[in-house]
Amino acid sequence: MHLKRLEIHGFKSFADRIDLIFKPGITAIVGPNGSGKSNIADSLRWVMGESNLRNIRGTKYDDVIFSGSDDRKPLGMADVTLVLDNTDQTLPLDYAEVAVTRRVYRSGESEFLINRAPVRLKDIQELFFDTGLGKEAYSVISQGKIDAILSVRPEDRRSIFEEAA
Amino acid sequence: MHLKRLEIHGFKSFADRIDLIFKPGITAIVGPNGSGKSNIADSLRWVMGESNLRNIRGTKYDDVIFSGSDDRKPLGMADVTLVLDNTDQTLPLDYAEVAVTRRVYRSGESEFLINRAPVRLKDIQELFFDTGLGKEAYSVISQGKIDAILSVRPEDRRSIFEEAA
Amino acid sequence: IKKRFIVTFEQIRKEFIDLFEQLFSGGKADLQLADPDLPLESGIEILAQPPGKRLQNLSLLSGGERAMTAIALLFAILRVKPSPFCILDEIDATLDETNVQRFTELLKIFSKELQFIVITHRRGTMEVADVLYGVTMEEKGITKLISLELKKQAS
Amino acid sequence: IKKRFIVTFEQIRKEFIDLFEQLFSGGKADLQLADPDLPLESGIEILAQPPGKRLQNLSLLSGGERAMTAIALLFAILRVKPSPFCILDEIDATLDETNVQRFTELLKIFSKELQFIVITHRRGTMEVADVLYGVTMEEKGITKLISLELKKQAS
Ligand SMILES: Nc1ncnc2c1ncn2[C@@H]1O[C@H](COP(=O)(O)OP(=O)(O)OP(=O)(O)O)[C@@H](O)[C@H]1O
Ligand SMILES: Nc1ncnc2c1ncn2[C@@H]1O[C@H](COP(=O)(O)OP(=O)(O)OP(=O)(O)O)[C@@H](O)[C@H]1O
Ligand SMILES: [Mg+2]
Ligand SMILES: [Mg+2]
Repeated sequence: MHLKRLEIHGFKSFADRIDLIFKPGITAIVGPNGSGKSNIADSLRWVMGESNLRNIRGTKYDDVIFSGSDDRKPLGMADVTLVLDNTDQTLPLDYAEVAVTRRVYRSGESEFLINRAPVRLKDIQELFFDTGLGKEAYSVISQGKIDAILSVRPEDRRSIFEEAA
Repeated sequence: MHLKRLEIHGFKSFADRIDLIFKPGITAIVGPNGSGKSNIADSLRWVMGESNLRNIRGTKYDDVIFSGSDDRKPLGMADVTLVLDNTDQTLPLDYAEVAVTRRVYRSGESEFLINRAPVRLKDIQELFFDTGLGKEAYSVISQGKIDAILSVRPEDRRSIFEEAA
Repeated sequence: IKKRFIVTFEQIRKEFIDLFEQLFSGGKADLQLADPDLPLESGIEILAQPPGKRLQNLSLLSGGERAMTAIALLFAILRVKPSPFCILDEIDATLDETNVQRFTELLKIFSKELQFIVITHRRGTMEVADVLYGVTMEEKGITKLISLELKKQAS
Repeated sequence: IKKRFIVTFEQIRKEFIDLFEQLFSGGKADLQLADPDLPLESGIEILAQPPGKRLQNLSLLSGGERAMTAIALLFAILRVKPSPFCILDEIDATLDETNVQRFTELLKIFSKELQFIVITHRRGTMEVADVLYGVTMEEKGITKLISLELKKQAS
């Protein structure tokens, strides 16, 4: 299973839609301070069902919606779609390709889709959890957080190991 | 008032004595990972009277004494001397040059000297505190800690401002 | 449950010891149960000893040494419980040039089995990328994406 | 006491606003008392708005933007309550090349009034040093110091 495509529109600094194509192997993302690199990592966490806003540096739910700039008005919705190659059936779904979409509106309403079928946030979270990308999983290491793997208390560290077991 | 010289012997990785000469302006210290750069910053904090071992990454008092290497035995004492130019009398002492020395032995005994006269740790701390180099002062920013200036809670931040007042 | 935890723990421990030695070109490390008689409740201690140095508390390691130790642990977990993909945001920030090289060698090996998305400022890491994206903000506040050509030399 | 705190707070605030604009080549920032009616008990809020962007919670700023904001605050405090010397350990680690340049310009100006000892891996920061020391560990575990010649161009 691997990532194929990430489509981001209205999420944080992505006022204009961007599309990232991923291949197997190593994809590097570079650019100046504040240009949006970590926002791409945040959008990945968010579309995979992140429910703790602090893990994507937010405090209110609408922090993830483009809030405007000098020349642009705020947008009314954030929309992220992640497309995965599932030919090895790692995800427990009968599709060779799986598209997961998460949307949130300024009103507070949210939408969740798996291959265009409406689902709940919970369904998205369980989908990824079953592939080993759960809460404590090491699939996303945020900026400044690599050292935290060591500073975690021995007891907390244990829960990470238990999850791996 | 400015730093003139720092003599380090037996402190952390300084099994062989080193002497740093400081001039006014900018002194840069460079080198590979783990070579001893932050240890120099630690030795400065320590000789200025740092009493919280965690601020110099230690847990026991003898963490600051050279603990040996593949080819060398541990040493029995850590010794740091800081020499300051005091011609503008910033330090409340009647000397143009002030030398502050701090030693600790494996036995746990400590020695503190100001211009070779034995003093208490408290005297060294007060000497620097009066020049605005006190507890919360911004005279030493440790590795990885620049961001902490922002994450400090608004109430804690206030105590830093109060100190400056 | 207890058996499965101990099996997994031992696997991660073995990989961690091996990966630490690779990343540090020597030295030794270990993972230990704080209380071996109570494996299901005990905390897990990390021991790390860079080459030529004595074993001391993890807190005394340098910034770069801590990052390399954390990378060894992260990759040990990835080897035992593989994730299909892994997103790394500037984990090479505190590494010197030599350590960036060692890190990227490991990254290349692991990238045969799992997909990596790495955010980086470091040339050494960019050089092992198969795909390179540039992120800019020509229009202030708006992120724009550019696909960058990699001048890949024959490897 | 109250008067002195308010005076100092206002001075730091003024310098912070000015230094932020210098470091970001624009934008605006502020320091505010969370509760202006209780100056002696109120917490202090930091507001930072990089050029072209909208004012949002500090947490949403990027790693490099947070470091630049922290540097503006640090230097504001140094200007109001000068310390004779200041030791900075890799505070430029998360800055891109442009921001390293802006940081070093500020460092040069402040270094006329106070002495800086900076630990760094960044070329831009090394280039503004008056004295450069190299630290090595040829013999493992033992730090050795070398004085490095600076190839200073005429400035
Ligand atoms: N809801 C939002 N609307 C508009 N802009 C936002 C929103 N949330 C965050 N941003 C902006 O995104 C920028 C941060 O982007 P990001 O953290 O991705 O930068 P980065 O490329 O990782 O930079 P660095 O190299 O410094 O880590 C900030 O300037 C922030 O103001
Ligand atoms: N008491 C001690 N005896 C011997 N070595 C010690 C002692 N305390 C710390 N060290 C060693 O000093 C090294 C750390 O040095 P330091 O933190 O100064 O590195 P650094 O040059 O700042 O590296 P980086 O660039 O990674 O931050 C560690 O390898 C540690 O083992
Ligand atoms: Mg970032
Ligand atoms: Mg260091």
